[in-house]
Amino acid sequence: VAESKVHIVYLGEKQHDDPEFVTESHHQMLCSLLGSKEDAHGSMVYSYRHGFSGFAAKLTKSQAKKIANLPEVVHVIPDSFYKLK
Amino acid sequence: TTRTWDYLGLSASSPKNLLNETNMGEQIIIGIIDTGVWPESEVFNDDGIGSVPSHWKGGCQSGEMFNSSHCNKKLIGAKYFINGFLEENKSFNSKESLDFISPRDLNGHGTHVATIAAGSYVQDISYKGLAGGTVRGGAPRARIAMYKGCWYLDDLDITTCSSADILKAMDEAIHDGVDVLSLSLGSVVPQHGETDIRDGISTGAFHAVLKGITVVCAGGNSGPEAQTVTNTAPWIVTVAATTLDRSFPTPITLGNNKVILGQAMYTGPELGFTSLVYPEDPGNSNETFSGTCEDLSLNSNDTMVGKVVLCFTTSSSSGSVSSAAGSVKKAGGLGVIIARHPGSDLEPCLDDFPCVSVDYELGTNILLYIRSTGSPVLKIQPSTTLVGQPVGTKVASFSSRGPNSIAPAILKPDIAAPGASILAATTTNTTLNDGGFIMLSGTSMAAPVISGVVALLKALHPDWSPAAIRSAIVTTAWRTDPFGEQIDAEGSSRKLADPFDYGGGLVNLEKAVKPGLVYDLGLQDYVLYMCSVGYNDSSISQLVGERTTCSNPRPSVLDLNLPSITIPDLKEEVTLTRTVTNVGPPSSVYKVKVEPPLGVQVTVMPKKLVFNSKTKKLSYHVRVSTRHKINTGFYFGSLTWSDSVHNVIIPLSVRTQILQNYYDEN
Repeated sequence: VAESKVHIVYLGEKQHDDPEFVTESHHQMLCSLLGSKEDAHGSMVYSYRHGFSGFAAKLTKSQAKKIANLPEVVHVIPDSFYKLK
Repeated sequence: TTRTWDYLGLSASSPKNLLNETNMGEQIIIGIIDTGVWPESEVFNDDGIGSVPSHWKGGCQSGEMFNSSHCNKKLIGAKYFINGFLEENKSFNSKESLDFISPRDLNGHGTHVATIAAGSYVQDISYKGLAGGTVRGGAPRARIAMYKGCWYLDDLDITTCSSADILKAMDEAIHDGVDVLSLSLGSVVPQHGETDIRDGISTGAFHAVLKGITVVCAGGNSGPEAQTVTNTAPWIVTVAATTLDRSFPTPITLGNNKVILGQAMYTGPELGFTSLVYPEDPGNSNETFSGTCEDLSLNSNDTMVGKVVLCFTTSSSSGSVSSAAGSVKKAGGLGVIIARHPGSDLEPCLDDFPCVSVDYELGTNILLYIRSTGSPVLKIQPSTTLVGQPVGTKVASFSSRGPNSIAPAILKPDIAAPGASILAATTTNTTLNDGGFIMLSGTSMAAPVISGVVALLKALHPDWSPAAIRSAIVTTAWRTDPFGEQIDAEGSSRKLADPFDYGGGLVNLEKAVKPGLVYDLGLQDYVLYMCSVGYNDSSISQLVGERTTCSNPRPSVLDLNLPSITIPDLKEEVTLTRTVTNVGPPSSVYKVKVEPPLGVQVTVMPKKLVFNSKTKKLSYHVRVSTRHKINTGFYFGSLTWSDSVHNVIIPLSVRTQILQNYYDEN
């Protein structure tokens, strides 16, 4: 089974003011990619819904590539780590 | 911080008292994304602080050893974000980890940074007698909202921050209504190749800035090498670290009565005259000897037992000091003298073991003394605190330097602030803490100085954009120390500081509150930047949430309205545009003054800008050409608009590249 890692799916400026609506749209995007609501919920790590739109989810490389091709996606980046300065 | 604010001319007693004019930032909320907070520290007392600002929409999240009663009118918010970290670190055991699964700070870094930005006054604090004074933040009454996104990974003994967690913290902070976001975090170089927006912090910062939140980030500690600065997005305020005018001279007296002043934070008893050794083969021994600090453990115990050891190292990190001290202590030695390049990151050694740093010159003096006598001895006295001249200001050697490796035409760092040996609060469990206070060094400590200053500026000018605030601190910064002496940039070797070391210079709040003119940036300017660095129309439209088409041909990044001009590849003559907004008296007349970089011709049109109640914003053009016939390095100058009251100075940095995209070794 291909290993899934946390990826950040960045969608740019929010298209809606209601955070719940924004999060629901993220779940729908994941659901159509993964095939079921359960998988979508299991994969979702964060929904970014106040300052901008996007979400963090556990995705395999091929899933990340697939979702990156959607027109509403600005980019998909694998989770990275920062250090204290 | 017992010296920071007096040094920057921001003490409560300073004549033009900005602290009272701004009510010490009482209505401003500073969001800090870090390792959490130690709420019991006195720096979070809320004595005399009014009710929580009405625009606050955040909360105080309970968790392990932290509950909502730990928040107050100073520490008004505390949340934690760990999902990304947990997904990426399956070995992490929440139950066993030393870290608290809550906003509580294990590391102490977040508590230290929060103190510097907005800590309340705490009198008579020192580090075991050193650096005594009043600890406080830049905006002592501003509110603090801590977003814990960095976690301790026990099995690797590291503290790390997942970008998914940091991004969530930024998203929450934007929702909660913070006015300033302070991040003393950064990635390592080289950064994301394509563009900076792919970096989590840059992404979150972009949207925060569009919502009027100033985002201040540490520039990184990978100096003094060039092209190491991080957090380089043009919408972020990127901070370099300088030293204060304070040091900790530690007298070393040799057996020939010569006294050498090294640097240390040695607060133990005087070490009377003791045998001194530099481990080297006397010529008739088959033992192993090494005088290199990192290799002292190769020496036999007999070589070091009961003695003070001199060693040399090429490393400028404090790690080499502590490892040398460990080796000598283990062998039964009584102290260590480390000859090294200045590291600007002094630390005490464990258990008050005497470890004193000197430079190579003084180290060699000591070595020649050792070789000149049969039984060399020395005495080490406790460290003292020396404040003011002749202690000069330097850009700290660790402070990351420009040019910006992603977009060299965007000057980074933007500004500098004191970040070496800063005394502030920590947790009461942190190694080496003294009563919950500790001295730390890093651009982590410099960034919150700027965050505190930004809070005061926002209190005075709530309608200024983040770009206007950045412009105000850059164009009014000291390019000398506050007493008129030049600022050197530590490195091997020391040189006069230039814009790639400290951006516009050392932050000067007293001037920044009345900058005269500002170089502002709005959404269209950021769109210009993205078009110029190659984003496609659809991405930009998504990013900004409205249909956007880049002009054809695409705009030049040189025209981004920054308070600096940086031309990394000058060949033919270029003409660029800048626009200034008058924030001073409506009827103002400014004249231009140019200090051109070596061998570069700079012509400004027009030479005079006349503002009035109807004309608040004016543009000017700058024509730049080179007389050099070779590929040069960067040469520096400045461009000043002056109305004889305000001097609006922007740095000019120009590199001639007759042969473009070319690298050579000579």
